[in-house]
Amino acid sequence: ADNQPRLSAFFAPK
Amino acid sequence: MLELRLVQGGLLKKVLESLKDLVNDANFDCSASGFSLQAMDSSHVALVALLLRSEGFEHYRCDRNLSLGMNLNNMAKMLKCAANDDIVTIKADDASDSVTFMFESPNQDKIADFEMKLMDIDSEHLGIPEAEFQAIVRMPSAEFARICKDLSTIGDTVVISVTKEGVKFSTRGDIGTANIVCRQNPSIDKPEEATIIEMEEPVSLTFALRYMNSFTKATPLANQVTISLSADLPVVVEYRVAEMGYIRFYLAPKIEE
Repeated sequence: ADNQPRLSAFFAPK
Repeated sequence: MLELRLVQGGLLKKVLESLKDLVNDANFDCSASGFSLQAMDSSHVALVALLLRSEGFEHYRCDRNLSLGMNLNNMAKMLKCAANDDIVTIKADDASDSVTFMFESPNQDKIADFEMKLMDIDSEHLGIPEAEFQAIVRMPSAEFARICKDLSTIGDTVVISVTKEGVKFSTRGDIGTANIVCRQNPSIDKPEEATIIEMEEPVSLTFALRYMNSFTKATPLANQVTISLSADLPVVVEYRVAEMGYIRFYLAPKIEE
């Protein structure tokens, strides 16, 4: 399983 | 019309060397306040935010906001042609599809200009809120680089744990395990060698060492690095760029299996 989330899981697009 | 003259041209060379392996293409945003960039790596796991404030330039003219799309590898190639003590000027016309880098030797006996084609880049900017961190570690940048390099010979990930005792960097791989603890050390005589830990709460997070090692390409920019950590949030690894700004790397933590 991929246990590396992307940054979009933390920061919303501006 | 854009014209930015930086006496410490070597800084721009170092900035590009620290970005070019993480990000292929990026838009440099120029406004009255400064020269900035926000870009993610191709897998959208890491992000870099650069700011060079306008006050840090000897001459800063930016008539209207401009976004210059550049291939960072090609930009680095051009800046490599400047000497470390050259004065670098970045010039672009509003409607132009190219940017010019001018390099002047300190005694003005050699002047070179390099013109580079600009690119159209679709970039997505993320809103990064100001955060209160559970722990902030400030330590010598060369020490942090050495730790990341050493641990990556043993494992693929690093667990960074901050407690009252200090900051611990741990890894595990097929051949065994490694733990490196750095204790707080105010180093009053040599502040560049200090390790300072501000901790609200103990915190422990896991990160891919591949990205951490990439961030340490910025080590020549600053004697100290700041690592800001909060549970379940991306780490921020910050290098100051002289008195004029910063380069900040964000990396999403791994989810514990």
